[in-house]
Amino acid sequence: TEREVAQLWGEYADGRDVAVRERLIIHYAPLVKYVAGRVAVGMPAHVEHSDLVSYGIFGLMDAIEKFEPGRGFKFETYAVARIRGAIIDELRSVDWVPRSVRTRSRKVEAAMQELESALKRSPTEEELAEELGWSLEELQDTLARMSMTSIAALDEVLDVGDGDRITLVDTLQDLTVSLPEETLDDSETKRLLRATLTRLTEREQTVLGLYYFEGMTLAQIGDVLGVTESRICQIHTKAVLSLRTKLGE
Amino acid sequence: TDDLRRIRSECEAAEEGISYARRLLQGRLDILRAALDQSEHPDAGQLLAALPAIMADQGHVSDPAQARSLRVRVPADAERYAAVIDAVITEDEVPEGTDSDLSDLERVVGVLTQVEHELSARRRALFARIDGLRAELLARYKDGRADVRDLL
Ligand SMILES: Nc1nc2c(ncn2[C@@H]2O[C@@H]3COP(=O)(O)O[C@H]4[C@@H](O)[C@H](n5cnc6c(=O)[nH]c(N)nc65)O[C@@H]4COP(=O)(O)O[C@H]3[C@H]2O)c(=O)[nH]1
Ligand SMILES: Nc1nc2c(ncn2[C@@H]2O[C@@H]3COP(=O)(O)O[C@H]4[C@@H](O)[C@H](n5cnc6c(=O)[nH]c(N)nc65)O[C@@H]4COP(=O)(O)O[C@H]3[C@H]2O)c(=O)[nH]1
Repeated sequence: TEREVAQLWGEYADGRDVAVRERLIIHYAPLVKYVAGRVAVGMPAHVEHSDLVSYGIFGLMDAIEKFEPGRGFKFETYAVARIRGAIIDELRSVDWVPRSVRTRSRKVEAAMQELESALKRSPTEEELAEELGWSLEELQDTLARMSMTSIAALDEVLDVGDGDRITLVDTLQDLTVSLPEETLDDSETKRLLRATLTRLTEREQTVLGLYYFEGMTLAQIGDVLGVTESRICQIHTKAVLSLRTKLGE
Repeated sequence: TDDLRRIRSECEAAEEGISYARRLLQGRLDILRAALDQSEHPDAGQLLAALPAIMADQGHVSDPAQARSLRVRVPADAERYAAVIDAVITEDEVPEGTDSDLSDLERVVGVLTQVEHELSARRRALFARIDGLRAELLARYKDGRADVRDLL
């Protein structure tokens, strides 16, 4: 069927026939199942899985439209990136993070940046709460709601100056899958990320290390540190914010 | 501990390939089953409209506390599995509607269901191994034999 798929692409390149396009979409639709299944991980409960699949299919249609066969790239690689991008873009446009959380999270990020430049280090939660004029509980509740465990939440583009689009999530996850020996040929971004990680508090380093390097769940990290999952969620969110603030300098 | 991490990373690289192939195969299987259900007048347009429902997971539960950091990409050894699955599907998936095609479609669905079960079994075995290694690592983090510092 590999041959038949190549034939379909050939026919589609010739006439852009709708019937051929439909068969290409049906052939590659399982890629959407794979991507939507993984993007859904860590998402808040109110995000409907079937919506992610629908957004993903639009991304697939877009990928088929734009793909140039014969240039030596694998369609699957191009399609997976476009499907994931389409799901995240669509989530942003429908405001998947509730507005109340979004406004509060902006205040937290602004206060973080303010204190970071004033103190020349990451603020503690108490300092952050005081700057915001909130109680510590209010801050922790907001951090917990900002749940940054999903790919969509971390798909923030990091402008590290070397031109291509690097997201925080790609960079952090690159650290997970690479085997210890492979880290020798780190890119500049990875080196920067490692150097920045060591400037976080010990507890934040532990949470990020166990989550991205060791692939543990928040529940497992809670077990190691002897605290609740929602506390780990808060520490993880603050650590990612702090990392983002430092990398943005 | 470094050895433990290395073995776990190797198992995870294998699992990433198997999970990718398994999800693609499940998607393919569910499309063929939907085509079989439409046996009188199978119609690509109708199948297309039903794709979101066919591709979605039934009973999807997402618990942020059980979330783990995941890569979303085509794994390095994806081609290997694709070849196995391609060998099974010998002709066009969207049936033209004659009887001989239909029985052939049923044969393909039967064989693919078997391949999917085998992939899922291998995936479960990998999970058992990965989770066992991770439980050992977790215990070492708790009693201080392992430290995040040696990773950074
Ligand atoms: N070490 C370890 N790793 C595990 C385990 N279970 C799953 N994983 C890995 O973690 C990924 C995410 O799992 P999930 O959050 O349950 O998210 C899953 C889940 O929501 C759904 N899914 C996949 N297979 C099934 C299934 O057979 N039944 C159901 N109900 N959902 C499934 O699709 C999502 C993505 O699946 P994948 O791409 O296969 O990606 C999976 C798989 O690579 C485990 O017990 N141990
Ligand atoms: N959260 C989560 N749970 C997981 C994951 N992988 C497996 N499970 C759980 O483990 C059960 C058995 O999985 P399996 O041995 O892969 O056996 C699976 C697999 O062989 C197959 N299957 C699963 N999902 C699909 C699908 O979307 N399409 C098709 N055609 N088959 C599927 O059906 C069997 C039963 O599936 P379920 O009833 O869903 O029951 C699943 C599900 O409850 C995962 O990544 N995340």
